Amino acid sequence: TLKDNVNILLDKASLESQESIGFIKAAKVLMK
Amino acid sequence: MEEEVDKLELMFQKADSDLDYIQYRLEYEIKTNHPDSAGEKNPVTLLQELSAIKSRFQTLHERFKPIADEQKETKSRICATFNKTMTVIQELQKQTDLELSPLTEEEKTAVQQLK
Amino acid sequence: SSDLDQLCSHINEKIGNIKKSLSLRNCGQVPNSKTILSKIGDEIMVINELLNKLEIEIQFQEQTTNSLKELCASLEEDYKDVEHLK
Repeated sequence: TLKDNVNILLDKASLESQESIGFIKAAKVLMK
Repeated sequence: MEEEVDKLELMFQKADSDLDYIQYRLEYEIKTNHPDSAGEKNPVTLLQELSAIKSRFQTLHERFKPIADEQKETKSRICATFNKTMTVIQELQKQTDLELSPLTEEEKTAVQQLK
Repeated sequence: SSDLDQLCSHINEKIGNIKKSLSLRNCGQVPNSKTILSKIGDEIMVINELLNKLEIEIQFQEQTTNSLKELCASLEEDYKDVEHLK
């Protein structure tokens, strides 16, 4: 249903965000 | 031929406006039979809101996809540049016999994270 | 023919909408129609809230993409420096 699709995309977006935040933090550690 | 095309065009225009009029009359009748009341919307309003949220979801979905692709591409570029930089640093290290301090735990975790 | 296809889908879409309205015309006679309509209304509000959250998440994603690009640019500068050093 539309609600399911919205939830799926919302979960995917927040997962991607968390991954990217972790990635940026790790990169900054190595760049120090 | 041209006359036929004009006639056909007029017929389509009339059909279009007839369909609009039918839609209008139906919605008017439904709104009259089901006036909005406190907390309850009439079916026509709900139908319009439903199509609005469908198109809003479609727009957001189309906006999300290129962002995710671009992030993936940028991340792989970062990893590739890291690798290149580390390779050159190791070559410099050999040439200068300079011992660099080993990676700290935090840095090792970060390397894993990047991989 | 693409114009005709467009015209055809345009007319079909309008006919589809009229069919939907026709099916709603007698919804007053459906038992519990008020309850059903109010449930649909509630569901639409919930989905709107989810879409608001999704929009905020996508805006955050756009900012994160910019941070990643800045990071990438600075890293490539570092690489040039090391190459220069070598």
